[in-house]
Amino acid sequence: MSAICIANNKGGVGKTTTAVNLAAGLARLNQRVLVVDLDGQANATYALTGRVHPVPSIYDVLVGTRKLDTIIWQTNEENVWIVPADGRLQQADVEMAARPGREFRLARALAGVDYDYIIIDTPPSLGVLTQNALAASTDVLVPIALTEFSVIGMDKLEATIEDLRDGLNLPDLEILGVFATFYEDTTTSRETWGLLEKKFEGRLLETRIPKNLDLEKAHRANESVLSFAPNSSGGQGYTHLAREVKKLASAH
Amino acid sequence: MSAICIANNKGGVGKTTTAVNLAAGLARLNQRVLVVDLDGQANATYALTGRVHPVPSIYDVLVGTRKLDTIIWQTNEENVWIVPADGRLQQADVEMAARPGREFRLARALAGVDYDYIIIDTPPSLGVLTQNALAASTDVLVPIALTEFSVIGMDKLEATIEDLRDGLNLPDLEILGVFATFYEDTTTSRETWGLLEKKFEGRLLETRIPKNLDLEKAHRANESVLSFAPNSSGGQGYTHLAREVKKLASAH
Ligand SMILES: Nc1ncnc2c1ncn2[C@@H]1O[C@H](COP(=O)(O)OP(=O)(O)OP(=O)(O)O)[C@@H](O)[C@H]1O
Ligand SMILES: Nc1ncnc2c1ncn2[C@@H]1O[C@H](COP(=O)(O)OP(=O)(O)OP(=O)(O)O)[C@@H](O)[C@H]1O
Ligand SMILES: [Mg+2]
Ligand SMILES: [Mg+2]
Repeated sequence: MSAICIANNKGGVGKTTTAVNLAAGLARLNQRVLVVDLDGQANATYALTGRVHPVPSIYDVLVGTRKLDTIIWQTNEENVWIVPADGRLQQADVEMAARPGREFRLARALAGVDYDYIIIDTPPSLGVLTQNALAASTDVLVPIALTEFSVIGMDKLEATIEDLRDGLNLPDLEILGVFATFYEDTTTSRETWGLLEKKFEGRLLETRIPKNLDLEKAHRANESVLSFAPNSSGGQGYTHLAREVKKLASAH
Repeated sequence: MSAICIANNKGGVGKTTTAVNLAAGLARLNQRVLVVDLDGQANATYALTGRVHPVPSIYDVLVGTRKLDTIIWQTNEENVWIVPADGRLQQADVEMAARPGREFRLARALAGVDYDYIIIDTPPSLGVLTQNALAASTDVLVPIALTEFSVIGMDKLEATIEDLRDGLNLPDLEILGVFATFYEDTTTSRETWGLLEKKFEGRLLETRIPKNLDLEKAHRANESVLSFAPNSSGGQGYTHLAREVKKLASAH
């Protein structure tokens, strides 16, 4: 079983869009996939089910005593299940701050769970919730938008992930890869892609997710892009990503 | 003196782009402006100065005992100063969690400071750092990207800002307004704008910031768009926003 954390503290780089569509892509490769929404915005929850801030949610598992298996839902995508989030997670960092073992609540809660893939969507932050995601994962997947802020933030992000891996004692946690999102045929985009190629040689996935409005429209329709517009450039991109991730994840 | 917090827990909606360019716009209206970067990504710091994660920073004021006036810098924009951020802020929520009065550290640190406008850039979160920003502000300005997730998150965001205003006892804190960012001439964008008009009647600013690559390029050049490309649609948008904000802020 692979547990993949989608992480990047930069906002709006496509974490949720990746969590939702990678899950759907893997499901179409005959995998049973559980998405865990760890973000107080609950965007993945909404994108896959149409529900807005449902209670109970993963908050009650992390901060309360609810058992995770009591809040696993079906989604609009076949073979994709979800553990939903809600807005109370926005205060979870502070509420969990004083608890011993606070970074391992999710890992413990997921202990009995049996899926081929667990995909964890995280908030744009490196706080306690993202640390829970990392501590519960076998792999980290990092979407990088082709913008100045996103690229310039990568050194710090990588260093922090490595610090957390050491600090939380997670020697087997690997960066599965980084990959470009919002790719378009402009000079700026192509130049930035070139920078990424140099910087992340060996860890940069082949798949580039293009800027494609169908990805936004699919969220609106509460479907994955593979249901909504499979032949769109966004649909093809995530089909490709699922294949590439499956290959890499089963390799280690 | 107006202290304006740029807030939205959704990532990538244009908070930093607004903090930087609104500050520059107000400076061109003969105002002395201080930008406070409260985000561990330190994007506003980089955009206005080219510096990456400088130490010392606002972190040392909030978590340590440094005096704020010792870290006020000039920026590449005339009449815009900045209090920089650095990556250690990513852990500030947890580190400050146990301190009494943790939400008021910034307000106290800003007590002696004299500018026409203070513009506070916040992380995509509603935790302790954003609470510090709200507690130090006279006004909140909310950029809303014209996307499903951004619009759907608005109810929760508004409710949370009001809860925080009550919880932190900040009766004079006002939502100065909400305004659209990433506006473009597409059906989806225009429909979403229509939704915003209905939902936020009376609080929706006239200014709409269009999708414009010059805004991204200006960050790359470590200049405001008003220096980099004043006549671009992004430049005109932020010139307009500065005028509209100045009018509203001086009215109350
Ligand atoms: N390749 C793409 N092309 C066009 N739009 C996209 C693409 N990827 C994502 N989007 C849209 O961009 C916005 C940001 O994407 P998304 O919410 O997935 O990012 P995120 O990293 O999860 O954001 P946050 O940091 O707030 O959690 C959304 O409105 C989404 O629909
Ligand atoms: N109107 C616009 N047109 C085109 N690009 C824009 C526009 N506004 C912002 N951008 C770009 O979009 C990206 C996100 O903007 P920005 O970083 O200002 O958002 P943010 O809300 O501060 O993000 P975060 O939540 O991560 O702090 C940046 O790369 C920025 O250059
Ligand atoms: Mg997200
Ligand atoms: Mg920002």
